[in-house]
Amino acid sequence: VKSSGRRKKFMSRWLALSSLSVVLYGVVNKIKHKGIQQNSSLDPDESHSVKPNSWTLYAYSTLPLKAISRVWGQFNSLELPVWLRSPSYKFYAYVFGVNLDEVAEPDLSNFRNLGEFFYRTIKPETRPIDMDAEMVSPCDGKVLKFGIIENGEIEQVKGMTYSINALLGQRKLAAPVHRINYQLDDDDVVQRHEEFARLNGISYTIDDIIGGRGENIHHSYMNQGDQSLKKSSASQVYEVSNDIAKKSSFDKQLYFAVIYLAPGDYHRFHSPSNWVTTLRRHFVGELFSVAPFFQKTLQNLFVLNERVALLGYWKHGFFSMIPVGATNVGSIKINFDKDLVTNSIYESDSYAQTGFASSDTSSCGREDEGTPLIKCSSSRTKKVIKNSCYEATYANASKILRGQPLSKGQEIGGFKLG
Amino acid sequence: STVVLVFEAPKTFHFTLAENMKLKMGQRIGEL
Repeated sequence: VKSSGRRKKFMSRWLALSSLSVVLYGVVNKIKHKGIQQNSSLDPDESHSVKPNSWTLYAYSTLPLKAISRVWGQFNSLELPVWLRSPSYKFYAYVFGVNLDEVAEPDLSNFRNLGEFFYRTIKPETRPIDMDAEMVSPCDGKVLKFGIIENGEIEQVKGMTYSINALLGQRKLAAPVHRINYQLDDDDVVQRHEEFARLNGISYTIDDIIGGRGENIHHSYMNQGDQSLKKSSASQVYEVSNDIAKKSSFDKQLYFAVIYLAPGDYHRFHSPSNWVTTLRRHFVGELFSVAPFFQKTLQNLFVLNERVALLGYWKHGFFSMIPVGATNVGSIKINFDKDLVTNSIYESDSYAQTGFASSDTSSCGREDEGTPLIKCSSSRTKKVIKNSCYEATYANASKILRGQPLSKGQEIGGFKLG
Repeated sequence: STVVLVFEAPKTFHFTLAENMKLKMGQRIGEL
């Protein structure tokens, strides 16, 4: 009896000590990270600090969430013995409400680990695409918020908003810090893209936009403040115009929709319409859980978390789709962008050749200033800087469309565990 | 995980959604 009492006391002390050290580690990390920001030539971006309305949230924000996410991913990459696979996935399906009849792979033991099962494909006939609709759902999930964007603010939940600039990156569209090197189109691809443009009423390319014909169309929505639109041919930096409130076209609105994917949902996302993505911005943020509870309690959640903003245009103008990561799903995959690596300690090799990055999302790295805020090295030694933004362009994907064309219902990518 | 859509559309566009509505990929979410 005595030894069990002593054991209990030892365990509780050990638990208290270890949780205190984890929180302390997080606080030290935060201070260090602030130091990096102060040293860099950019003012720390306010929207990247957790303004917790309680000490529990502050303690939560000091946890090494990305490290936890990576460990979770490693754990789920461990290959399961064949006899254990099917019962494990059936248990997971039972707990999280997965409909196993929809899974494209009939034999569950072919999924080597939970990570593969989580990233499963489903039978196409179970998700018919409503081709007559103007827009379809990009993924399975639950609608959390939707509506019209007034004054550049998106409502997270009642009474809590975040700015579109913080979500998508703002102001000066830097010349692409990283060019995804496609083979330029050969004839039949050109024809296919011309067909895509014609069918989808895309009668302009980015040059039209830059030329001002579509002044309400392009990235102006990421910009506040009046700057005149000019394209400096030398550096291809576009100072983009237009204040959100004074949108030049009076018959259009900016809309938003937020869809939450639960752990049991099919975790690949598809194109909600026919559009062209010209730019990708990878914001290296935190990996807080995005469960509805945290959406209600953590201010600025969507501009704190790691996310990949795909920007571009559709026949009505500006279009963007932003997969936002979370602790258990730290890896965001984009099928046509092999260079994108999220939830990683090091920058992906591809940035090493061309990389400029900014440790501040207010304006992604700009080649024209020639001030490589973080010059990437040629080997995988560069650590990713938190709250930085790595931008890449898909302009090479198509001479006609100046971006990657995406058809309604086409699979774009998905979320992977860890 | 979460997917956020931000896009420009004519004022006649409207969502065919409701808060907390369950969605399936490919289902109609908006029309003009």
